[in-house]
Amino acid sequence: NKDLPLSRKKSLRRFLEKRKERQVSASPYAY
Amino acid sequence: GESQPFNQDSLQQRLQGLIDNARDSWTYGIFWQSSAVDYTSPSFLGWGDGYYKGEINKQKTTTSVSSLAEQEHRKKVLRELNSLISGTQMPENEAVDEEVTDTEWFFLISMTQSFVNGSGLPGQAMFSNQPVWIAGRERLLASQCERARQGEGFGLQTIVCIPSTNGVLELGSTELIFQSSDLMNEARVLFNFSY
Repeated sequence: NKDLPLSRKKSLRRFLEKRKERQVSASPYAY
Repeated sequence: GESQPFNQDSLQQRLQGLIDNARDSWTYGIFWQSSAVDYTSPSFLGWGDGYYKGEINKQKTTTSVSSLAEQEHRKKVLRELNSLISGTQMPENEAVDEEVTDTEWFFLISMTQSFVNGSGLPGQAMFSNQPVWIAGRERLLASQCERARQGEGFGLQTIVCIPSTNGVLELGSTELIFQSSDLMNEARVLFNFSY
């Protein structure tokens, strides 16, 4: 929700970005 | 050494540094931050920051035991979380195609947790000012703490809680990792903040 504390928003954003990077690097189309 | 000033960016750097440079394979690290102003006030431990590294040598077929319905639920939540923060960087309605692993899910739900008056693994570590190191699935399952049993259910084999001045560092791993005084000393120095 919109009341999510800033520290958790930052953590969440970082987690989702890293997750996306891991998926891209694991993709067979990455290279 | 002297305490370093606290801010969330430096906290993230410390978590990453500790986990990425560790000899053992830690899956994640979380710093539970104490709300206490002084030693006499009641306190709780809440989310400070966390770093999810993931599992080394992850085998897709063996890391998750979740059902199809559970996977759909997790993906739906991740899509909603993506939307929640997309106002700044993430594209809207980004697809979540990849399986949300058990340890990813455990890390995410940890963001909603807090520990009051010495309760839970982090609370016990803070209250006793002693590290709690639980290695082995049987020991996690036998723990009085719900968080330890929950972690085991999501595939963890080791959970460690190390108290510091202003909170508790928790590390978790899908590997079996035995106690190391080097790690505890490093953690105590790295996470000894001043405000």
